[in-house]
Amino acid sequence: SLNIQVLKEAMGVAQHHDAVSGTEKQAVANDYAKRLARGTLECQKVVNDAYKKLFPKQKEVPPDQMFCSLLNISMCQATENNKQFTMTVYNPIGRSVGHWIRLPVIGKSYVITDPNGKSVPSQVLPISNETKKIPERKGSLAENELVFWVMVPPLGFNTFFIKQSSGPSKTQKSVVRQLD
Amino acid sequence: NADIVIKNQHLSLMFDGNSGQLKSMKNLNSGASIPLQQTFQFYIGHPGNTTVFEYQASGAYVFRPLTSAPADFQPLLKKRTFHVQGQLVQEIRQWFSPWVSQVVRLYDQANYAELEWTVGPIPVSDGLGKEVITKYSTGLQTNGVFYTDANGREILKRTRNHRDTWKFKTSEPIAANYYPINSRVYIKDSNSQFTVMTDRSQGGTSLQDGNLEVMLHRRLLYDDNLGVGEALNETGADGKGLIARGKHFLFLDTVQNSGALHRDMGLRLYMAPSLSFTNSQMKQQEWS
Repeated sequence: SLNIQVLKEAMGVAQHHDAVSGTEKQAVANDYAKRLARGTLECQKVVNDAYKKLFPKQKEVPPDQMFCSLLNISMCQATENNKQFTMTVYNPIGRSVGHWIRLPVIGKSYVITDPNGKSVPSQVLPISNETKKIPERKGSLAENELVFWVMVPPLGFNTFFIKQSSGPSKTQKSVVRQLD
Repeated sequence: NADIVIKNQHLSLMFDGNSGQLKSMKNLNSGASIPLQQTFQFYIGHPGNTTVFEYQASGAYVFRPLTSAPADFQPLLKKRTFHVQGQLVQEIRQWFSPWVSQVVRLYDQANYAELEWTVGPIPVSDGLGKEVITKYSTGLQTNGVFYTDANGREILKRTRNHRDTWKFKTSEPIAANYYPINSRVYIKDSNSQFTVMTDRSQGGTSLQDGNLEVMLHRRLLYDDNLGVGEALNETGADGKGLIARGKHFLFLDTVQNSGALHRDMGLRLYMAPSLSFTNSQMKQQEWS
């Protein structure tokens, strides 16, 4: 609860109307952002600890969870720098939901296995030039986005196993056509 | 140059083969269909003026466009529109200006169209602050009425140039009709409803019947003198100004069906699943 307190206090500070409406000075906006980011990091530690308790025991020490907050600009070190990785999806709603996943990757073909051992179909799309030009993406290696659909149980989570593949897989390559 | 159609089990979107821009939207289940154009435009932010009582610039507290109509972007000499096809997702990648682009996405089985807009950095070397909007023109007969939400709960009816509690009179015909859009805005006629869900709180209005405009990004050069003490002009990571990126989710259906659509989507959007990753080499068999 100490960890969560950091985010709670950051949210408390951000109740000020200028945080909600964006009428604060730039320096204050930066400070709000820093407090919220720090609080988010602390909560991610709690999530990480929780998963370690919930995941099956592993021979070696279970690896830490990695979180990606820049997926909206197609940047995620965990999926770009690893040829094999697991992805855990948590659903906070009280009914099962489906969700489209878009992960920045460097390869063109991946084998995705759901918790029941079934292979998940996916599609790769090239990352657009507009996205590549965003300055906050400096250092990203991703050339493609891996898109697939996942189902997650109510107030629960599922873990998916994703591995780059050079052989046959259920990844469909997109057909890109310039119109003009 | 033939028109391009992307469709799935529920929706069909048509794009002009020359301009690559949206042309119509159709719900394949209920048959609801509308002409749908989408443009990006910008208002020039008012710099303020010298008379003491009217020194009101457009800024963090106040939206005050200099002109009564938004400006269009320079026509692009060279367009770059791409059509990305696949079984799970189809995209039309559009380019409106060197600093405005958008991807229209239609996922397999989705009952909405996802529009991912990217705006910025807004150039201000001409000394003019700019407030960028996107405008959806649907042809629906709305009689000046549109609807916005309050925190995703109460839906409020808005009527152009009107206030319930006082005799409407204003010197700002644009700003006076702007309202907060916390998560959704929609227009409807007797049959169909066109709903736009946003991924963040934005401002918007309906200045012509059948139209909806939503403000996406602002960059202004003057303090509006109401307390911040500085212009709304964040320079961002590389000092050139901020690039804003976000999403709109478009629904088209009968009026009867639309409520359930956007309420369900609201839950799925604003309580979306969270992702985390590990570099574990464990196989699924071991895991299970």
